[in-house]
Amino acid sequence: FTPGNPKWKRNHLTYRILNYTPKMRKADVDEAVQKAISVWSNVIPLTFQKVEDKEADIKISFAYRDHRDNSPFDGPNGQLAHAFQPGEGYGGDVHLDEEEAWTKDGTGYNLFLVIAHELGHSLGLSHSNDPGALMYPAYSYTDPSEFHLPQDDIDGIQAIYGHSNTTVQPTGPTTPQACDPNLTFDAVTTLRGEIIFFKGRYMLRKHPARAETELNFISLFWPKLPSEIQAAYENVERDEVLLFKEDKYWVLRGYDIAPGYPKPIYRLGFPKTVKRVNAVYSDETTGKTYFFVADRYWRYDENKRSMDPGYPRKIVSHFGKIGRVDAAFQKDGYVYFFHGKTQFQFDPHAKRIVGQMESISWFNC
Amino acid sequence: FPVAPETEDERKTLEFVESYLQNFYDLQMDHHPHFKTKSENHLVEKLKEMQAFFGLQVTGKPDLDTLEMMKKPRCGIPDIGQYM
Repeated sequence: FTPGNPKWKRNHLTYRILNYTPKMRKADVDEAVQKAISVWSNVIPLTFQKVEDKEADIKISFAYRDHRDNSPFDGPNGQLAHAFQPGEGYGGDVHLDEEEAWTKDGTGYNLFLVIAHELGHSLGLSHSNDPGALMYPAYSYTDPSEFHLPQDDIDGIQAIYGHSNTTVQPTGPTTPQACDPNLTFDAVTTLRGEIIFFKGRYMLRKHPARAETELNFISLFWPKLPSEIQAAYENVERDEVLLFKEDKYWVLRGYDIAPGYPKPIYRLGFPKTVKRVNAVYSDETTGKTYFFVADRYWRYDENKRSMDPGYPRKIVSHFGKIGRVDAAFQKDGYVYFFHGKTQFQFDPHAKRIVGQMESISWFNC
Repeated sequence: FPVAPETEDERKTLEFVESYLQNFYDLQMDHHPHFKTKSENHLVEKLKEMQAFFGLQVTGKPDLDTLEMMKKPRCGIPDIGQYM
């Protein structure tokens, strides 16, 4: 919260766009502003009206270097924008650094995301130290079409203005905490000796030689990948990682998405009845890859690059009572299956479960 | 830290750290020799405040993780004193 807890005393606010950047179409700037306004108007009982030729509570403008508010901008990068807390005159105003590479997508700085953040200040919020929060001070990209206001920001703004008038209260994504015993995963894979755990728009990265676990946005490394990855595995021999979501898959070669992806999963030999993959792991000693879909599994031959005949089979018939699989990976000869908060260690030679632990057992909690 | 910078790089790093903390953590620096020690202590305190906010190791020193975080593009903090 901002010291002094400044807030607007009225529930109906006006906003005005004073000027435009030549780097984006006017319509795209208008759309970014309107979408940013709705991020907040959806969760609090305030209404916002756009005005054109008169004073407004929130004035949005692009400014260059010293723009007479005693807080000059610094050229490209560094400070992207700033905004004033609620109040008269400058109060609530948003200033955007004209020298930034403003865009409507993931290149440069996404105007919608930055304005949405600044409007949080215009409404009275300060910065959050939750790295997944919109009000986190450092910029990070999220595909605007996948953007949902995080719970941390909803809690903050509703503490100032109360709940929204909608019958169903909006909720938002929370940031994974590596040592949260309730943490579950969307997908897990090895990657060049590290283990990558996917959760929502995040990835937790664990290097065997490092004690701490690194939390990053997936978009930090791979802006073209979607969030909510559903399955992933590494083909060590080809130095590739395949990532699955719905009926598509991407190939990572090194740290880059291979060109021409995503491709349909049916290229791998799945029937059209399969709409998504729940989990997958690859056994580099046999060159066989195991795909898990609902209560069945397929076996794929990496050398022939085709599904083995006689599949799918029931998971329970070969892997025992591991239930539906959220995620899986193989390491040091064992297969690790994730089912909610529980993790099963499977010995493929003994063909049985030899261990059971918490899903977060890899994070040295 | 801040031991008197010995190399050009260290001097630039110190300037960068000072500028960041002045912009975002309201660091007040007084380079008058008489206030040098006090300013340096103030800088270390602000550096620790920044490290604590970002969940970094609170060392009071501009280690790599801290400098990496400082280099990330971010939201500015306008000087509201004037308009207040």
